[in-house]
Amino acid sequence: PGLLDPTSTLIRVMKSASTLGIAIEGGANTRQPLPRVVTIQRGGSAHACGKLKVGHVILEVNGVSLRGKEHKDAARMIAEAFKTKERDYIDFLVTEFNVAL
Amino acid sequence: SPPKEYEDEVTFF
Repeated sequence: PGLLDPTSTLIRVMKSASTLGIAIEGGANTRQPLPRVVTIQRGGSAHACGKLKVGHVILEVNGVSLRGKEHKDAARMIAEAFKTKERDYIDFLVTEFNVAL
Repeated sequence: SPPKEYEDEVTFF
């Protein structure tokens, strides 16, 4: 089951550009235990989507929880979600509150 | 090296 706490939002980012166009920080065993969006780059798919924002904490990618995943593993999941041809979108479950879930 | 909990890794996609 997903982490459907009341503060979470599902955002579908279509792969409308050649890059996803975000940067994340954090991961398990850091001060920011779940990855947080720190940059939305103009011209990227996330910017075109318009819903993903700086400060969003990513709980899940395509329904897979990032809880307990270290930075490099979370980053790999996001990179692979963007690269795969199985879907023309990435679903992010995010929360705006920086809570240690 | 600093304790791991103080690392600030950032990855761009």
